[in-house]
Amino acid sequence: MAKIIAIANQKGGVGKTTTSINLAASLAVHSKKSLLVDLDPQGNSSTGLGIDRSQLTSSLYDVLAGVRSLIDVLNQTELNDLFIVPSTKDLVGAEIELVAAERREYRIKDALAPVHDRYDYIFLDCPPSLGLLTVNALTAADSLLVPIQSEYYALEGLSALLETMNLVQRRLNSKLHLEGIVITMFDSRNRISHQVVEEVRAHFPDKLFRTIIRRNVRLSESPSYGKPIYLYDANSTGSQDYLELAKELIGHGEVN
Amino acid sequence: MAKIIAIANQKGGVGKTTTSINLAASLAVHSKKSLLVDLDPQGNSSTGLGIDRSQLTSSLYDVLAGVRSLIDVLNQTELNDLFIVPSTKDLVGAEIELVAAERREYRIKDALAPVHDRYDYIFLDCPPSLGLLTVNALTAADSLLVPIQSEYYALEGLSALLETMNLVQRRLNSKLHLEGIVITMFDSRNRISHQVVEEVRAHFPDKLFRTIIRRNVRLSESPSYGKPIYLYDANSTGSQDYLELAKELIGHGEVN
Ligand SMILES: Nc1ncnc2c1ncn2[C@@H]1O[C@H](COP(=O)(O)OP(=O)(O)OP(=O)(O)O)[C@@H](O)[C@H]1O
Ligand SMILES: Nc1ncnc2c1ncn2[C@@H]1O[C@H](COP(=O)(O)OP(=O)(O)OP(=O)(O)O)[C@@H](O)[C@H]1O
Ligand SMILES: [Mg+2]
Ligand SMILES: [Mg+2]
Repeated sequence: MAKIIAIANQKGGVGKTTTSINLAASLAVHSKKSLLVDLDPQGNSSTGLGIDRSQLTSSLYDVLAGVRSLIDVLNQTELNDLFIVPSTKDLVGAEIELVAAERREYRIKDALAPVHDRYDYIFLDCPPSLGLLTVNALTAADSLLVPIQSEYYALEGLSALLETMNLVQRRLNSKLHLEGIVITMFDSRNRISHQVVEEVRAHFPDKLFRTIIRRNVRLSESPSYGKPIYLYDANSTGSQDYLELAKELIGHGEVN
Repeated sequence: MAKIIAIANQKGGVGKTTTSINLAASLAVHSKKSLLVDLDPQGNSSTGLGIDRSQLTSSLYDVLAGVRSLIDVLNQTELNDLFIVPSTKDLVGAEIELVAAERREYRIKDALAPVHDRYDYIFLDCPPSLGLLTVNALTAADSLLVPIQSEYYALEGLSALLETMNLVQRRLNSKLHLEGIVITMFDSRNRISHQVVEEVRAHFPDKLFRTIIRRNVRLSESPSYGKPIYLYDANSTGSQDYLELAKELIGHGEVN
């Protein structure tokens, strides 16, 4: 049975996609079979893993619309144990079209059911909003992983996100819990980076991942080659940090 | 008559709020009376200008719900010529509540009508999505200003944004046009920064602002003091860049 993790934060540009791609890829490197579902109409996870979105004949939108099964739209990546369900621009329409649809919050959960036991981990990369696509991800997920950028605005939206998680947990998905908070783009020379870590540690002492993702230019270069950091530059701090985070996440599973 | 400019890009974390605050503040420094409307439920523009959102008794949500006029919720900032309409968390509900409402796309335009002639510039800081709040901003605006981060994913969402602009221009607001594209977080040591500038210049030669906003840690520190960069550190490159951008924008008005 796969562990399904939603990677969400309505604050934009905090490293949701970078974490989705590189955590899923690092788990694949540790021989954990992983699937990444791109729930963002911008399709950054798809592009970042080398998918040419203009060549796609089907995508997540078709699955949500009920015309294709998830198995039909799966794509292999350069890593044997990593697969992706890509998204295209038409996913923007899904938020509006789903409003009046049957089981609108359960579309992702229902779509994942047939493939659930083929993977060790399934990651859901969310768009920067608390709309229906993110609610779908939280309804399907076992847990929520929250990337937080080490910048001043980082904590602003956190309480709204956790409120949404609690709402989904009460009404749609009783098993949902907070997997943890991971600090991204940490720059030790920058005072604010240290302040944010201390603030998060004070508010959520047992939910902050030990591994901190440092700011590393190689992480922002790797998507332009369509490769996760491990394949682009395995010696970079970005690659090391995400391998560490993957190990820490595997460790979470063992204690449960 | 105010020039109303929507600052939008559904890609997250590209500098929409930083540009909204500091461009509006820089225009106020040039004695242009400016108003900033915070359309993002996260309320980063409000916090970044020193508003304590927990103390607010009314906000943009009440205006969109028709229970208050915009004049009731205006707040003065530390700069004489800069005012803000703050937002609170309940704005998240507006996207859903407005779906079935009368004149749902015109709520911001209607709300601004009584104050239109009191300002030289009105800026609309948008959330990272192409939902109803952003469509409201585009319907109310004379033009669209697009901040683009100098990172790989920058150009991914641009075509979808311009398509939405064209759609709004055809159906809801015939005067809407592209004011320009401004490059943010430029780092001259970083190869990708140069590549993005060249790419944008190739695609939109006459729409790229000459002024480029450089990456500057002081810009990410100033919101924690609730001050625009000009009041936090007027000698910083961040402050200089936004003053330049303001001058360039004023120049746009003169040629029209
Ligand atoms: N640790 C890091 N070091 C350097 N750059 C990073 C790091 N993490 C992410 N980035 C860069 O920062 C930008 C934002 O990251 P990313 O796109 O992953 O955020 P996001 O939360 O998915 O954004 P959105 O809200 O638009 O979905 C990207 O250009 C990415 O390459
Ligand atoms: N030129 C710059 N130099 C350094 N940091 C910057 C610069 N511009 C913005 N930042 C920082 O980058 C982060 C993202 O910027 P900002 O919040 O303005 O983006 P946004 O597009 O409004 O995000 P969202 O999509 O969540 O609304 C913030 O922490 C901000 O302080
Ligand atoms: Mg993303
Ligand atoms: Mg913003």
